[in-house]
Amino acid sequence: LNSGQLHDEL
Amino acid sequence: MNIFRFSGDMTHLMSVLVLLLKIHTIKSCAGISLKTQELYALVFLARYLDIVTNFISLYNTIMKLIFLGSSFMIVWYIRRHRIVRRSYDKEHDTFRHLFLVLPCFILALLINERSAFKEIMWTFSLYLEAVAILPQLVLLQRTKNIDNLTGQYVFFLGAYRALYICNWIYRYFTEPHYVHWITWISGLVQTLLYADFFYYYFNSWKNNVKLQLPA
Repeated sequence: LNSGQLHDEL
Repeated sequence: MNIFRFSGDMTHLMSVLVLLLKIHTIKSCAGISLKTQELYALVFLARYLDIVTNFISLYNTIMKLIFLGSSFMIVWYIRRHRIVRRSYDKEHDTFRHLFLVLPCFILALLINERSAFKEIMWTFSLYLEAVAILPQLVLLQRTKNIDNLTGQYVFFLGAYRALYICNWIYRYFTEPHYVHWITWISGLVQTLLYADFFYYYFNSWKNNVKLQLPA
């Protein structure tokens, strides 16, 4: 799981 | 970024602007739940812990700053502003923070994607955001005359959630390995909480009568 992808929403 | 995500962010922004407009120009917070606003401030504080360490885009950073700043500004207005605080409906806004914060925190400790501090706080913010609107919905139910701006505020918040679900569906089909059960389920729960409100909102709009929720 890419954590950057997980946190790119607000 | 897809159109659903962007529209969702914009309706979220609109909801905050509508609320600030009401408070700043009419100098009134009648019908607004301080409890919900304090919970949102906590939601953003817990979620944006990575604001300085994890740069995604200028757009993300600016939006995070807006949501953080505006949520604390709204809380300050209701609690501290000489005129605004007089219109706060303290008698009806009786929801206890802890009933929502504690279960969300325990759930975040138990169910998370990774048990690192920031990750747990981020998960906690998702769970808390899902239920943070409850004190506001309870207050609306107790308020006989819901003014237009308060109604629009809740409407925009609900629209933001609905658009985020469209965004997840879109991303699921367009991005590989885009599966986030925790985000999706808490987001779905949050959106469902608005279903009842939406029903009465559209009815009052269709029949051109003042919005009122049944007790």
